[in-house]
Amino acid sequence: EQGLQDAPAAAAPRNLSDYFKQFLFPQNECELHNFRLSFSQLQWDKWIIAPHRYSPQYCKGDCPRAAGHRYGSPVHTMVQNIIYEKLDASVPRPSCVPAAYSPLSVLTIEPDGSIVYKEYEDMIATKCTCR
Amino acid sequence: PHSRERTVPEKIPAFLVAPEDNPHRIHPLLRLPKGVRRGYALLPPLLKVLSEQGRRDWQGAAPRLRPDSRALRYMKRLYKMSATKEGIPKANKSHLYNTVRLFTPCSECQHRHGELRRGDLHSVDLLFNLDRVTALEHLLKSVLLYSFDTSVPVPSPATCTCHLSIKEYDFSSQVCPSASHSVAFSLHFEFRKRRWVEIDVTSFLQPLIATNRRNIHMAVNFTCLLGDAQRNTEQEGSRNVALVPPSLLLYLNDTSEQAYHRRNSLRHRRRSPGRPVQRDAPLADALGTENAQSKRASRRRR
Repeated sequence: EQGLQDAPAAAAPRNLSDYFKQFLFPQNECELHNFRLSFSQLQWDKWIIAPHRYSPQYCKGDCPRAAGHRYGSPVHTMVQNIIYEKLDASVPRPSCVPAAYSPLSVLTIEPDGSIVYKEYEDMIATKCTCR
Repeated sequence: PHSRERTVPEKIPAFLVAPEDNPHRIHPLLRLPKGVRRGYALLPPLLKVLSEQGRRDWQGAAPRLRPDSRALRYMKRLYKMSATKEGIPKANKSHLYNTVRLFTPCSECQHRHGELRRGDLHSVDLLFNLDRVTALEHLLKSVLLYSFDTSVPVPSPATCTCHLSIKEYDFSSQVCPSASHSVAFSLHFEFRKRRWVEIDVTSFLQPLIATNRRNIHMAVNFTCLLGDAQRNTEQEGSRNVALVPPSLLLYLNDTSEQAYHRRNSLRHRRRSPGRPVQRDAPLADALGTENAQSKRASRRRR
């Protein structure tokens, strides 16, 4: 409060919720981003018959301090945030990482000319979290 | 060797392997711009692992054989039936397999194909090499897949009898391969409607594949009586049906970590109505989503 009396009257924020949002939810917030690749770009289409294109997606962005509420992060994530802010800045802030995935079906040609259809786990990120 | 310890697959999904023949030559895609060529260490970890994996797995591997076009068409059809456009396994599929392997018979023992065209019975020696089946892939079903050369007009319907026998090589007594066990069965179908005939041979091959047998040698005698079986005499009716040597189709359940296990997802989905709504559904209105799903389910039921 001491600081507030002397400071010039700052422009009153449009509304308090917007004002407080900047503290809770960073601009570049941790979220899922689209990324679409085709196997021919990696020259893997020589043995991968299907699918031709694949969207692994990825997670990117800053983790808010109240990661628990928004991302279901464990308490440890908030503790790590506190350590970074209060105790040791060399301890990294929580990272924005995938939290759930979808499988992918792939049809490939084996070296002996046989063909295999296989469903692989955890190939497409579908949700992000802070950890 | 008759059976060999199957190699346990690496952590990296096999299909991510780069086919490097020359271990020192980096995959064209992985090659860095001239100025940074020495900075191999700068490569993203995944690409480094792939090229390392590619080098180890493909050391001296022969160039990749092209699969039979009919087999490829069949597997593409199977893929379309099993996965969405984006390649995600269809949820409504209740099968338990997460792997299907198609093997075409080794060429060297198809010498008898020359006689097929003489219009006599269609009998052929088949040798399938199952080296690619890994230790964690367990057999659920095996099928002999016959495809018909639909360019040859064939009157329909047809009654086909199939006589199958497994040839065992008894190395100890150097005797020529004896048929250890055989089975015969008949099928009746309309040629017009079918381009493929799938003959389930699971119980027949199960004992062999279960014992990690790497090579399966079988003789298949496939005779079709065309038109109305009663009126045709044996010889006149059994004309040659333009058959292609069958492929062997194995439906497998891969229990390795990298494979998708449908049963988990089914159990997970069955538990979800009771599952407490996750606090972290920031955008989706969890209750709304649950309502939407139950409405869709009841509509479908109606």
